[in-house]
Amino acid sequence: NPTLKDSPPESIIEAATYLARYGYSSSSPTEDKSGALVSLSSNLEEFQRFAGLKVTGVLDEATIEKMREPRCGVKDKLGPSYRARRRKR
Amino acid sequence: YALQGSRWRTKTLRYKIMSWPSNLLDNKDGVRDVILESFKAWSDVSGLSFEEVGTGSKSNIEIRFASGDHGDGDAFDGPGGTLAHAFFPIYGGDAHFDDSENWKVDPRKRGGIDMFTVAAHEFGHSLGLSHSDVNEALMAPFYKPPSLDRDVIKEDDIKAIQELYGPPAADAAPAPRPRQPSSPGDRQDPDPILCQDSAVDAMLTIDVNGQKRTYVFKGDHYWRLTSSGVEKGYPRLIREMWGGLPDNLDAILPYEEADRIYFFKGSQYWRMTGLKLDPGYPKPISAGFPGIPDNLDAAFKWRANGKMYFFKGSQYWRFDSELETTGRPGVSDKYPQPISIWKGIPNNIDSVLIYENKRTYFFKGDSYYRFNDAAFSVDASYPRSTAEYWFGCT
Repeated sequence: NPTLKDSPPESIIEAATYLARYGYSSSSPTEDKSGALVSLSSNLEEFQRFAGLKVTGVLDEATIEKMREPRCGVKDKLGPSYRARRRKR
Repeated sequence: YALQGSRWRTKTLRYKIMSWPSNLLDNKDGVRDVILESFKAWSDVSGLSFEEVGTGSKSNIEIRFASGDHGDGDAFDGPGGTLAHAFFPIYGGDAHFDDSENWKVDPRKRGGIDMFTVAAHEFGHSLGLSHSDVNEALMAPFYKPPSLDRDVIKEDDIKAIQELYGPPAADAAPAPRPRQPSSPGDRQDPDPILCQDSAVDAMLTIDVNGQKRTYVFKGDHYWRLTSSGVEKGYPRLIREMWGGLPDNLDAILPYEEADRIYFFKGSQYWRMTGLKLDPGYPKPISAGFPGIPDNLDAAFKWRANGKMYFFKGSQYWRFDSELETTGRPGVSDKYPQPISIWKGIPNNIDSVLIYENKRTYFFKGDSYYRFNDAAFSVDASYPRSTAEYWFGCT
């Protein structure tokens, strides 16, 4: 099975930035013993599920393409960090 | 759908536009209209109403076009990527649009980002809605190419907004009567023909010199309506003013994209372009509209999907300008279908009117029915009296 390590590094950085920006992760990706980027992988799955993509946990072309679509800047997942950052006008 | 968790306590919300898109500074009216339409997309399907106020007035929602870091800790990223963001009610409700985008207010224009689609989505956040994982919903986070008919609010969105603010009040948008004629001299006593028998042959709303005009056709006469009844100086004779159209029309179908109007009677139809009758007409309905029957009751182009529908007796037909199977104009073999599919609409209707491109009204005898395009059924508290609401009869 392909792992995230098979993806070009710039794509991984792009995906990690995207996932953090839109509420899927709050930390940097970490590797497990096999070299898979664990937190990114599970966050990717979450994003793929939300976006209606095939859920693989792998940074495939369809996922990268979806991440490059124009979109709304509001986070898809509103975690505690979102609530902490937002202030009333 | 997903709700963020906060909502407005009032159902009448005020908004103001604090700054404008750089590429549309010469078309502020166009921007203003699109913003209004975007709010209206929500007020059409909920108990909310919206009002624009001046920049010096108090408002619930502030709208800004800004680029890069604009002071809220969430900098925009230039063309593409993030297009806009908005704050949920508990955070103030404001909506910010990335001024680096090539905004457009006309969905027919190629390229650019459709302001209506993005604004309607952002205002969903301003009202308390989070992103939906239903792909076709307006509240899905990804930008979709603009819809010409502005039919962006889907069932998922309606359920979400109605959970927060309930459905539209039955009387939220009654038929056009509140505005009075501009001067007392324009007022006319109730029309004796229409008030005695308010059944019509056909009705038509079209744009004439930039103004929306609504006409009623009945027998050999026609009337122009005001917002409170019938305009002074009517009825007039169809044959004198409509350049050769016959009396006793069956149906009228305006096709505004092409500036055309089709008139149907018996087995024939006439075509007008730019309000002038085209030469070579009448033609057989079977020639111009293959698959559509003669002696129609009514016809209209539905704003929900841009398709043409024809009604006769207890059945209806959908006419496609390009059938998937043949690539030619015609009617799919799925039709005719029973009118009962249009929940609440009776058989043997007289006319259908898309009033000011906003709502679909069906007329039969002395009654009319307001059809809710989103719910696909007649609104509660209908039918109502055509004479009273449309012709100003007392």
